[in-house]
Amino acid sequence: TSPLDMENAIPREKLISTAVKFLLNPRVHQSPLATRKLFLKKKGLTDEEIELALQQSGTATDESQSSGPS
Amino acid sequence: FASQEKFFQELFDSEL
Repeated sequence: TSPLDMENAIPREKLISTAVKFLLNPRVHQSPLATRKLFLKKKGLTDEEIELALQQSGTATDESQSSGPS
Repeated sequence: FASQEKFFQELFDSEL
């Protein structure tokens, strides 16, 4: 594995597990679902992988919507 | 927010 190919050499599993840890961060969790999805997409994940990461992290819901104005 | 995006980037990169 050449160091120059590092970005292409990241296995999909690693990418997804990283995305899961990323999604579990409270600050990330607070952000809208669309923002999280868009960011992961920019990071090279496919829609399928993003959905997978969301399911694995248990953060597939939009938390920011749950606490409405009282 | 740009700062949020930067935080996301750093967090993601630190996990890799």
